Amino acid sequence: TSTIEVGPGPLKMSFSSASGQLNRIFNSISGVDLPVQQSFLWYRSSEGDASDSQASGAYIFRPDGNTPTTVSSSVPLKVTRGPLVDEVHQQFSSWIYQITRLYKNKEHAEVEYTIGPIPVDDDVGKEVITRLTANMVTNSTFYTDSNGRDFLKRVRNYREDWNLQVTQPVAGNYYPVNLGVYVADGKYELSVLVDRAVGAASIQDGQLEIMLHRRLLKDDGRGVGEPLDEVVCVDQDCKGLTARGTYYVNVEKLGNGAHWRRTCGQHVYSPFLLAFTHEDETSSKSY
Amino acid sequence: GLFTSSLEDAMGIAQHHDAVSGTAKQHTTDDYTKRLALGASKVEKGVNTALTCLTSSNGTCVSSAIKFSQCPLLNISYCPSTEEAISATKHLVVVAYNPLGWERSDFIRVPVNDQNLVVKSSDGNIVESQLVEVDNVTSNLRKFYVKAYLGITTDKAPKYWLIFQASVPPMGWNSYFISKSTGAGYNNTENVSTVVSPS
Repeated sequence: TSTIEVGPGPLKMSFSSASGQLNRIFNSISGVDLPVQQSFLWYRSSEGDASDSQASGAYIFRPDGNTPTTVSSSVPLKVTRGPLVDEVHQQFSSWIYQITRLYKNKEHAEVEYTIGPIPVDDDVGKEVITRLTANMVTNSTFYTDSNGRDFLKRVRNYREDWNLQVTQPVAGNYYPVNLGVYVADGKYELSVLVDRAVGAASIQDGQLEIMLHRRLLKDDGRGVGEPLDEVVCVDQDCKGLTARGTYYVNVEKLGNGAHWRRTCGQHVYSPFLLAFTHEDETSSKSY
Repeated sequence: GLFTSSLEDAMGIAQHHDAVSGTAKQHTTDDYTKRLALGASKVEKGVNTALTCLTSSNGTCVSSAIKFSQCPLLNISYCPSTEEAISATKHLVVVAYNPLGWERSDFIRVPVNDQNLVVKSSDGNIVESQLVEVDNVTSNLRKFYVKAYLGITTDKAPKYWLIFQASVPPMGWNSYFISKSTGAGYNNTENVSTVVSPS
């Protein structure tokens, strides 16, 4: 009774019925069973300080402090179940909504986030991340794609080619992601694929974080000359942008994740093209 | 002449980092958005023409009566073609094109207003489907952004997502036919999602 299990197929997720948070991912066919938590947090955008006047802006990610603010530790959730898909709807705050979908016969969970408009009435720019925390010993290592090509090994606070002086403990460990990111320990691989270019990092062992949306109040002085603060207006009602996107989560035994990352990555990049018409069934070639 | 100039603009912008990253002034980004949308719109027309040719049963695609449309705002449940009432004589036809070089099976979600629908594959068999209610967040997003971007006021959002699994051959297409359920041999209540709200 303390957890809610969802998923119409062999892949299942369990959520805490008390906090609404994700607890674990397991697959009855592959035998994978990994405790995973997921949360939304935001970094306070730096406006520059005494030691460095660099503000966070469109070009530069520079958080004010290394510890992001957790949006919510307790989340109301609604579960819908059916023969093809189970959905978990979670409202993390008035401006963050998420639907986790587990389809029959799919090896991954599909997570659709809706973030925004990011509130800035407190005069604080915010850089919103989602963070997956798994019980994995990853030895400061994670992997990101290289423009959709090979997954390259990234080691925290370390570069193979030069002696790195760490001045930005968070931003200095962010990498660009076009296809996906994963962490691995001696047993499992936890992979995330994305539907758009994002930034991602593994600031602590077993963690993956992805930056999903930013709304900033200062310019970083790198040439744009405007803060990253786009608004959309209807009549006189202007709001900050809402970002809606999807990421895909998979857990495999060590060595088995690459196949999923490549095939699912192609499916994400080249989805079905859908066209619609109203016609008689017999008037066209169907396939 | 039909496609090239708008596509040149869109391709040029899409290859510049300012196209999507926010590293341009707002008025420049707005202009890029417009040109990317013009390119996408032209591509949509071209693909619709190609699908008309592919699906034309008599091979005369230019004079074919079939007119396809697409739904670029499906992410906020805005899709006039699928929301339109399905008549007793004509099905809603969903053509899925698979751009990959291998056969694949994926789930299709379309917004609909009717609860009593049945999905059939191209061989006439009933395909298992499921209805999920459209959530309020999506309905509100739809209302705001359709007004903002298309200038259309849409108070009435579709009630459901209709979900079914489509199987499509490599670099090929398959058609699925959605029609009103007559009730014979098909139990509608089975495909409505159940909602559980934990305390």
